[in-house]
Amino acid sequence: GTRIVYERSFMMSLRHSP
Amino acid sequence: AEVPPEFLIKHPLQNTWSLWFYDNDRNKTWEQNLIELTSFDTVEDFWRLYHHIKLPSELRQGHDYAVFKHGIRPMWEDDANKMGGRWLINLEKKQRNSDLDRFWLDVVLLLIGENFEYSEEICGAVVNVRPKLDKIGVWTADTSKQQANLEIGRKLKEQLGIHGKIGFQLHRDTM
Repeated sequence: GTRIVYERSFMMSLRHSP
Repeated sequence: AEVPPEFLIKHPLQNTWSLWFYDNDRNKTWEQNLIELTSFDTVEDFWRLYHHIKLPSELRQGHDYAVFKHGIRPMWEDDANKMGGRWLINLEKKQRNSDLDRFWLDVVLLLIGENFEYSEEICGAVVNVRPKLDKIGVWTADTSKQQANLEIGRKLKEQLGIHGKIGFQLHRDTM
């Protein structure tokens, strides 16, 4: 099946999103 | 101006995760000390929580954090952990300021981002802050699945840049 995967760098880029 | 959609929709995680805290209050039983603080299922909610709480290095010795898939308690006795084990990363006291917090964050991001190839075998992770040796453990569900467990260990070492060996313990042995 499919799986929602987030790379570390992408999650880090959301670190300060409002 | 129209706000781009990616700023409106929070990024959903594959799983819902719970953050636990172990309080180490001598007057309470071990189970009473283990508290499920909250749970989260988006990247944004994780960061909001992360910015809101102390880092592991700021915790008092004897305290733990655990991040587990919602519904799995961070203890051997839980049905999801019974047949499982943990990869154990030991950190000396002098690494508390240099490595502990960033290793913990990296491990949690590996978990919630489903970055392990066999992520369905992942139960959760624990960080123990102790007087001599801090420990980060990554708990897997089934020790009979050797390839999955080895791949999880390999990914951990690669992500954290660990060159030496890391140990794997079966929960029933630790029991």
